[in-house]
Amino acid sequence: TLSPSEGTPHLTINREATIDLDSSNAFEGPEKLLEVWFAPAPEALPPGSQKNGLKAVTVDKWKEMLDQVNCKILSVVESEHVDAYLLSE
Amino acid sequence: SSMFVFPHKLILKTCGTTTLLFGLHRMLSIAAVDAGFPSQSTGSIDKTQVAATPYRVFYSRKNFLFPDKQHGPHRSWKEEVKYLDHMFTGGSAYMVGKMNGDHWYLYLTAPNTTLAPSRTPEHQRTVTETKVLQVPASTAFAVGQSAWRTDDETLEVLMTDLDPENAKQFYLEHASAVAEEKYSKRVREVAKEGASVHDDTFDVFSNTSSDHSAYTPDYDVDFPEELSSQVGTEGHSLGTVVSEACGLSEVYPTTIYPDARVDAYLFTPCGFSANGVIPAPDQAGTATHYFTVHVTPEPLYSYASFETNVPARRSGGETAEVIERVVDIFKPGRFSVTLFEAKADPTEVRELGLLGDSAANAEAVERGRIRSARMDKIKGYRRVDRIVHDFDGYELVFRYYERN
Repeated sequence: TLSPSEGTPHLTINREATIDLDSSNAFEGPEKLLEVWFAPAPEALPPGSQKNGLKAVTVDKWKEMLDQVNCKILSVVESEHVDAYLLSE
Repeated sequence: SSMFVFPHKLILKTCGTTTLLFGLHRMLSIAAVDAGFPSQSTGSIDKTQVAATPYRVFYSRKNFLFPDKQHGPHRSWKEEVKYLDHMFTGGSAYMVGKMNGDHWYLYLTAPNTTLAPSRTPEHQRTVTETKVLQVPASTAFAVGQSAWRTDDETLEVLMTDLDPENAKQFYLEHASAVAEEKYSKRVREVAKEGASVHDDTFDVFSNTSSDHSAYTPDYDVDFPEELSSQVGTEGHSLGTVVSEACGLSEVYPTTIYPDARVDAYLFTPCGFSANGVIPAPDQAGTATHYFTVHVTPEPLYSYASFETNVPARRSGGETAEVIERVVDIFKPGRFSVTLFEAKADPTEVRELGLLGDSAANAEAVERGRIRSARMDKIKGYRRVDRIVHDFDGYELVFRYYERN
């Protein structure tokens, strides 16, 4: 058994979004899945882009985008190479 | 629903009546303005009118159960394709599977070659070549600076007609009972009262082995102040309980992935979502993968999805074993599997002379044949369809299974 390292991703919870969250009106599960690539690889970001690319974008900016999708951020797991957002609905 | 943000790409997977494609304009604007990716400006001083030019776009979905209840372009595949075609040039739309059964849709654009990096510089070629020769043939192109990356693979399992008795574990009532029985009432009391930052009493796995330490929530809070709280939630704590009880946390176990972190949420009155972040244990922080799970357990439209980009060879077994572990959790009546894999760059293959070794080449072909045959034999199910699509840079294999 290996032990977690200092680089273990950490979790942040947005409690406000979970208050009164109710999925009673949900009626089906099948999702839509969108993948948008802005460069072929993380080590191939184009000149002029932020060092961390999309990971440099703040939570507030993503929240603006997600408002148009009708999703709220419930929690985030941040790690060096990817941030994972758990969303409502 | 879930979102994964990498430096170079964004993955957004949304459930129910969400309007995913309505977020595209803002996403492209954010990529240009806030992340600095090359953009096409409309000449307006309005920053929301600036849009980054994507390198590549993929959009996919299973056929909806109730399309008339969807919003915007999401009522039909035709409308979605029209919306995407309006935004991107060079897109192609496909339907995969039986039209009168569980089929799957895909829209993708060709790679934007103006955004691809230059090929590996000559002075680095020797180094790259050395690395290539030290790894198995199947991973030969995971190194170097090539835009072609054979470690890029996405597995998606879409399951319907879940076993109703088994699906009860994704209801709040059932999960609460499990939590109380297994971890004592203290878990829920703490969740309701609020745990302080790093409050040890909130460690729902404190009575279990240390193997589970990576799944223990901690509450480092760095959300903007108006969004944040130093308090955990019942949905998250019960989500953690469910992911442990249903076996999800064993799909990528901490014995192999010590830095893995699973973030799970149990909705009220039912429904479950989980994201997993899986740093590769053997690559010193050079690669991190993800998995995501969403479940709607209601009998009339029961559904579960599992998606991951953890390369099968790093998961301690074959892709078929991962599928069997997942299917065993949800026990669907039928399910489809899509496996999207990047192909090796044929130019680089030729330049590095790897195809010159006919024995190695034959071995790789045989390995692929065995792997494919193994995928056709998922325990308890019969494979009904197998459809292969050869795209620019990728191979897609769609399989459909029904319970025996």
